[in-house]
Amino acid sequence: QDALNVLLIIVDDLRPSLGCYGDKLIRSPNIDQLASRSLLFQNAFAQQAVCAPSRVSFLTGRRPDTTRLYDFNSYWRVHAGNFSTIPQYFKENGYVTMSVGKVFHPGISSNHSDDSPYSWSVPPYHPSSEQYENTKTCKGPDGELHANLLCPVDVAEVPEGTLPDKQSTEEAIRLLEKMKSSASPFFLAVGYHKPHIPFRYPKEFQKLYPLENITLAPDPQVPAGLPPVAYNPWMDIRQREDVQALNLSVPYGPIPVDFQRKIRQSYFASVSYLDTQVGQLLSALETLQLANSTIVAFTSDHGWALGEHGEWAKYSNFDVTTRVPLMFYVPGRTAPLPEAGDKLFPYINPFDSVSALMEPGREAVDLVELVSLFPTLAGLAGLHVPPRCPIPSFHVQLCREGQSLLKHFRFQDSEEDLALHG
Amino acid sequence: NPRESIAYSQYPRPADAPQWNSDKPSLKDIKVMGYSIRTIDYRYTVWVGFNPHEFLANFSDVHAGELYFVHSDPLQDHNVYNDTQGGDLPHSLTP
Repeated sequence: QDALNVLLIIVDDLRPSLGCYGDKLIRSPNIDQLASRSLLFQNAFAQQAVCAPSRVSFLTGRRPDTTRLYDFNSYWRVHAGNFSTIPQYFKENGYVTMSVGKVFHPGISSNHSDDSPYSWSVPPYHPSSEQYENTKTCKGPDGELHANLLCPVDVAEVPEGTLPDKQSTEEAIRLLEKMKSSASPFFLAVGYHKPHIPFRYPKEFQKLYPLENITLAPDPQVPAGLPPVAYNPWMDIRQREDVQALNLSVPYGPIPVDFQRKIRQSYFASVSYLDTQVGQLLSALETLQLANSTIVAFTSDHGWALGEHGEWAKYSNFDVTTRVPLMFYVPGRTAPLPEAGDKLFPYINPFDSVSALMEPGREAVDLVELVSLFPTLAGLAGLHVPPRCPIPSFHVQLCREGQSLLKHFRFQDSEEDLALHG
Repeated sequence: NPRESIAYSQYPRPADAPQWNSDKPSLKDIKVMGYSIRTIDYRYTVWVGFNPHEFLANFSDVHAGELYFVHSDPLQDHNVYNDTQGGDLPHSLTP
């Protein structure tokens, strides 16, 4: 049987604020639709709630205490051990592996190369408009341009007239078109930047979340019994001009409640914008007749606190910062292949108020970890699952510290899954 | 059995009190590591001394702890770690 392709979608700083995770406020119809065709893990957790350590951990299948990356300043192959990565393993098994957008964290932690050439068959793609993300492109109330946290933009007015995730979607679709006629299976990783700060998104998405509908976090105070060492003082958002102007006290703030609601509004708007990008990508996958031969994995590197416990951003051990969305669509296994003329992933416009409520797909409630992504994707694609790591495993190039999640793909109602069991 | 599933997380800190680099301490500045065990029922975290040169966590040097029970405190606002100190914390909860 032909090898299954893999499309891995990694969303930066996305907490499970999604319709498919029960959040009734959020308009995420395309991700909800993917979930309805997938096995969705309700309780998936990152091993460290910050970008580079989390990404290196799940892409190598090792825990941070093994990668020894707790910050952004070392490359595991030099600093800890020559650990194979998920894309490298697929590449060594005959796949064409490609990276679009933010998959590895850029910089030292991926050797300033997204771990090329080890992980990727072709040079990784980074959207050119990413360079403007943190520049003064946000129109303030004064009509001037600022480098703000809250940055709804008129896309026609920003440099290059586009945004990084739009460019990433276009490039990913271009690569899918190329791979359609390839004899080799592909492993395509697409890393979306939003909803990572700054919340820079097409301003029309703000209309989905009228401020009067936006509440504060259910528990916006710093808990009395929280040890000071556990508290994250959200220093990154304080650097943004609009937050600086609030003259907040360090470390506990608080942020004025109207601005808290604006932050939440912009995070949600960014999620809906991101949802449209995922929707266009999945619709193109189906249009190119690749949906029946491609596993789709969807996750994020960690969550984000939206005022809970008086905190913002990630940088802590709370569930709101470590819990992540995690779902796998496996053609013919998590959803039957569509009848002729039916579609699995038709694009759904989040502005269409009538988008039907999505039937939930299959769900698992067991607690699982992002470090399980490596063995699980290998197993689903029919590759040998790497062996469990010895302790310590610095000297071992290929092994995994996470459990394989394949046992969750055995569904009672389908005897064919016994094959997977075998 | 979902009860048997466990998820581990961790987070580094440069000091016991919040400071300018608490969110993203460089390796050399990490003095404390918070290790979390999560199950369907609880999240248990100990913040322990950490040696960044040896990459060694010292579980005898506990700076602080957190314990939240999912059923009674899903938002993790009521830390009961100190209430359970003095030895009656079930041994199975200690790492």
